[in-house]
Amino acid sequence: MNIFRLVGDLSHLLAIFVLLLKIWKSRSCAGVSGKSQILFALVFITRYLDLFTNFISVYNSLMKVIFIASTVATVYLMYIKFKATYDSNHDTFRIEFLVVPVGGLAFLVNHDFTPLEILWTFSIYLESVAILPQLFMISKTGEAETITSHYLFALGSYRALYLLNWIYRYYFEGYFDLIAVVAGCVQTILYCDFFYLYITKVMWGKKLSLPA
Amino acid sequence: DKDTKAKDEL
Repeated sequence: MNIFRLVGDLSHLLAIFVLLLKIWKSRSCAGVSGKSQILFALVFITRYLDLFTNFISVYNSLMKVIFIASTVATVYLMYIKFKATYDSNHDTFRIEFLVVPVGGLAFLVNHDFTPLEILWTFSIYLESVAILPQLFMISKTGEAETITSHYLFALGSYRALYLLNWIYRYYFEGYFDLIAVVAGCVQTILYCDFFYLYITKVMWGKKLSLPA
Repeated sequence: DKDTKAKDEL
């Protein structure tokens, strides 16, 4: 474990709970893409199947349980409890256009052709594009609530910190996983224009609005 | 190439 990965995991945890609290407190999921949340739930479920078979540490197992539980809870709040506030008119990204190609790629490009490894690879590839429905929804509505932009900033930062973690681990532990690094780069690049807007606008107390 | 490292990252 290194500081980049620890701060990255905490940033990820923060993002998930900022969103969960926003929905719970405001009793509304306006401006939030339910499709992205479904994809994130799929990412965690397919990635943490080894939760009971491969014990790494208490921290690792605890975080896996928290990530799965909190993301499933978010999907529940969005599609069941506060369904009336779900903005389905703007959350129209066709996620099958993500899941199918990512599923195919996981079969073709992976470290080992075993079910667990292919599912892990699928999860890594899917996570890199899972935010697209959310970014697409913001581009359609033209703006995002400030709390939603904080959520996105923390979520985008987590994988950027993981890139630093992989640089650290490469030099100090000789650890390198090309699939995770490439997908992590794609994932972080997708946030670049959002990061620019966040830093130039939200940091100065303005609302995040995309140029019309 | 099968890498034997356990998946220790989240």
